Amino acid sequence: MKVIAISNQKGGVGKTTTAVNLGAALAGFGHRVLVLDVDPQGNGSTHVGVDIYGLEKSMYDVLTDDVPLTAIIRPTGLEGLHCAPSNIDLSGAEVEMVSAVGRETILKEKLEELQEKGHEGVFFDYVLLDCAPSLGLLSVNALAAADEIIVPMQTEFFALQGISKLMEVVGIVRKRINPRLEIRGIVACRMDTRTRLALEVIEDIQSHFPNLLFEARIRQNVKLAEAPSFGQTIFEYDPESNGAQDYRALAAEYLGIQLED
Amino acid sequence: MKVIAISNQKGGVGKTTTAVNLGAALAGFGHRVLVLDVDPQGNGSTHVGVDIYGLEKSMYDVLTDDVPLTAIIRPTGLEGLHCAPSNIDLSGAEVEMVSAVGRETILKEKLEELQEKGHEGVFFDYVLLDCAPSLGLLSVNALAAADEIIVPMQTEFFALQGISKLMEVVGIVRKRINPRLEIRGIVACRMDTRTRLALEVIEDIQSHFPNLLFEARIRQNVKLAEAPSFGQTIFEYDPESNGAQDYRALAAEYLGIQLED
Ligand SMILES: Nc1ncnc2c1ncn2[C@@H]1O[C@H](COP(=O)(O)OP(=O)(O)OP(=O)(O)O)[C@@H](O)[C@H]1O
Ligand SMILES: Nc1ncnc2c1ncn2[C@@H]1O[C@H](COP(=O)(O)OP(=O)(O)OP(=O)(O)O)[C@@H](O)[C@H]1O
Ligand SMILES: [Mg+2]
Ligand SMILES: [Mg+2]
Repeated sequence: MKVIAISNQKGGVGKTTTAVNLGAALAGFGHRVLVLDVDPQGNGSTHVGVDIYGLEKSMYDVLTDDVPLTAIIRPTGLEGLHCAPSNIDLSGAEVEMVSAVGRETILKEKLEELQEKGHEGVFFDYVLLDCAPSLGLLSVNALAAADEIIVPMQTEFFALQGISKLMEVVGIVRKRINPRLEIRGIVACRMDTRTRLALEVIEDIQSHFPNLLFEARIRQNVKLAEAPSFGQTIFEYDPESNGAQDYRALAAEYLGIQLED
Repeated sequence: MKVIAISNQKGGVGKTTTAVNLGAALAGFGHRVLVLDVDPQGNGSTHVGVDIYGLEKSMYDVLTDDVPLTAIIRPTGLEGLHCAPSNIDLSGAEVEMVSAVGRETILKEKLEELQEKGHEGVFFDYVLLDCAPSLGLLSVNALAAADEIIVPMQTEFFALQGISKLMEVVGIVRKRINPRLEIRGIVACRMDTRTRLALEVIEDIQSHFPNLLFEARIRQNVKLAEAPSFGQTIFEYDPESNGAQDYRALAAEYLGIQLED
């Protein structure tokens, strides 16, 4: 079971869109995928059709009340894709977790239990952690629990800002808690491919982080922005769209699969 | 001197782009405008050409070391537009301010001093506060110091999320610290006018907040994203662009001026 944190403390860069649609694309290649929402905004959960206002138990209970992940995991409308949802209750979690012993590895523990026992007979191949735009205790839990990080970045002027801060936190987590954590790659998101600005930002990212940028770029596509309002991944909402093609290409690249064009 | 907080705790919705370009448009109508950066990301400062890595003194010193605003204010490339810059040092400010007496009204005090004494003979008509994507002590200082708030919102599915939280904080600030604070309006930003999603979100905003949505909508325009990389407002970078037209229309609406088309 590989745990991938989708992480960038900058707001609105494409974390949720990537966590959900890369997850869905991996499921489309036959894998069993869990989208685990660690953001009190609950966008990832809403995106896959969960009614976050009607949740009896959520990630808040898992992290503060010793509820096992299997108690909150549910299927989505897409074959092979499950969700462990969050809602605004989770914003209370950091305050409660702050004085707990081993407060940074609570999520790690819960994921290890899931890896061992499975969920109703399902053993997940991939768990994608949809992180909040912050570097607080929830995000540290995500980094401490992850095997790898994928960093979505907008192809706009301020894109690289804050990345050194993220790298700093990753370095500390790797040193003190989770030595196997590695940055798997950077995904260019919301790319307006016709503009010179996007290409300049791409060059900029490549020069700062050679070999980290995925070949697959996620272009600006309104279908990706519409899908969450129907509680669907892009593969249910519009499987022929550029958005679906791009996330499928990203998943193939991640898996090392050659896609015929 | 009217103080306007450009505020929304959601990341990447257009606060900085609005603080800088609405400010520039108001300067274009003959007013003296100060863009005051209260975001440790320092994007507003960079946007108007400030080298935030070379700053000797910044908002950090103003808020934690009793430095007057006039000591850090500088002109920008645009006539009538000044800047009070920030950089990453400001992220240390909240921790230092937390134990100060009257910690929520430090900025208010500094702005009152500026209103009284001016800056090198200049008395500002408008001060636009570029807020960080959070509801922490810095943002509370901004709300406590402001006469009004303008809320930029993306015209996308999750746009309204978090607004009730913002309104809650505004209510508390109004009750306990700043009774004159009012929400002047909501600006639809980064609008992709060809899509039905944008129009649905607009209707949604109008039904939740009748009479708060400005008529002027800021359309998606790559020129607005390019301008900051040159350290310029849209009016210096591309005064004929849609971005410039939209911010000019917003300023005119704000001022109650009729623009001939
Ligand atoms: N490639 C794309 N094309 C069009 N719209 C996109 C694309 N990627 C993301 N969006 C839209 O941009 C907005 C922000 O994206 P998203 O929610 O994925 O970012 P995020 O990093 O998770 O934000 P947050 O920091 O608030 O969690 C959403 O409304 C989303 O639908
Ligand atoms: N109307 C627009 N058209 C095109 N790009 C835009 C528009 N408005 C903003 N952008 C771009 O979107 C990104 C986010 O905008 P901006 O920085 O203004 O948001 P913000 O709310 O200040 O973000 P943060 O929460 O990080 O402070 C920037 O790269 C900006 O250049
Ligand atoms: Mg998100
Ligand atoms: Mg900003």
